[in-house]
Amino acid sequence: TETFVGHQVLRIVPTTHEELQKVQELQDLEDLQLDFWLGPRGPGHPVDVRVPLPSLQPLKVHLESNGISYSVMIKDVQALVDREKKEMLRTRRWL
Amino acid sequence: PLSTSTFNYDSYHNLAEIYDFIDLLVAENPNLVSKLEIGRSTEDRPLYVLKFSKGGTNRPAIWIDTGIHSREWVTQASGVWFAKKIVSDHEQDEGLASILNEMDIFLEIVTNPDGFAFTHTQNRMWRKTRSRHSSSTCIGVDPNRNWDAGFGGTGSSSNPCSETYRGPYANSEPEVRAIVDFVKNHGNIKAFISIHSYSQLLLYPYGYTSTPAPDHQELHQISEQAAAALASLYGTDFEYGSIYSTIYPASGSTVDWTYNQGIKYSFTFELRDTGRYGFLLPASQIVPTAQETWLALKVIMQHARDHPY
Repeated sequence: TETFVGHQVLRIVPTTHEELQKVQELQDLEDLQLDFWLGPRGPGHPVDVRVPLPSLQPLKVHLESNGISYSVMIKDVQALVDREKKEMLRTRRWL
Repeated sequence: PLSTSTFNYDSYHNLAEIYDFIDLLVAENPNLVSKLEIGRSTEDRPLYVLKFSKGGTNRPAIWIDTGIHSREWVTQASGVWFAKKIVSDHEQDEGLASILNEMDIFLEIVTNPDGFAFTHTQNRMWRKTRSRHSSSTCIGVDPNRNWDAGFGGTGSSSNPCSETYRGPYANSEPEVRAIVDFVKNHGNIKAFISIHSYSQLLLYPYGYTSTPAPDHQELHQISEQAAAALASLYGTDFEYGSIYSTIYPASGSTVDWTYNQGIKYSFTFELRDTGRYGFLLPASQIVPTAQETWLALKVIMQHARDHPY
């Protein structure tokens, strides 16, 4: 089973067409194994990306060096998945 | 659960549990609900559609599907809730009763069962189907880029490893093909609503071109009313507009194909939330999400009923 330990979901908000272009380019970088939950729409629109642990640092550095703002939407994806599983198990046991 | 009354609607369920729910609902309401198998998935799972009908032959119909992207769990869960809502309200709710007096409703709750099963057993974040078409090691096609409407154009990928891989040709996915065949054979579907998550949007064609759909103005007005109805319950704010202008260009999408088939009232929803939890929406939000979405669905269904074409 795929685990998401250390994965985070970042919200990137490109504010200019140049920043948008930089974010769009990330989609082609297969090595980073980014999972775009919300793809690039346009300047000012958020882009949500699930980032595996090994890619976190390089991505954050890349964004910061290009002056693109981002925030952490989900700090620990696996924690949410675990919580979801636990709730489902609890419901099944109750039934 | 022994009946759909004791089924837990505010919890996520796996494929077997949802298919059991479908059987229970049909058994409890044989005069209103039937189960159709419209095809089989790549991994040979049945593709079930619930038909809600008060009789008649080939009545005008409304189609609703949930879960074509497997990781969007709140959509399959909402589909279960919609099914129960229809049987609960079909007599006491005047609006719904009048819809069902004239039209049938088809509801496919798990449109991508292979992907959905995979999200429960292997990878919670799986989005695509589970087919293999090329020599690539990557599996799956985006079933919302696989329809024959601007197929292969902008906003879809030819890379089998991409999350928006369009597939080798239009309708390559049995899950898509089954709906295409069903819609064509039926020939009298008047509204088609495909439900996704997340980002709180109500969208209409087109996605593959910036050219406005011929019915753009009417679709926009319906969207405005539907979004207002949705917001009336919990204040949830939905943006609305064409796929192309509201999200981004996306070719080969479901509702572009249905619209081009002549189904004027073709819409896509993107349900809660706006990113706090994304695809991992807490189960406590399933019922509120379904409740508010139902109000918007009713606006669209009533409009389709009142504006025959």
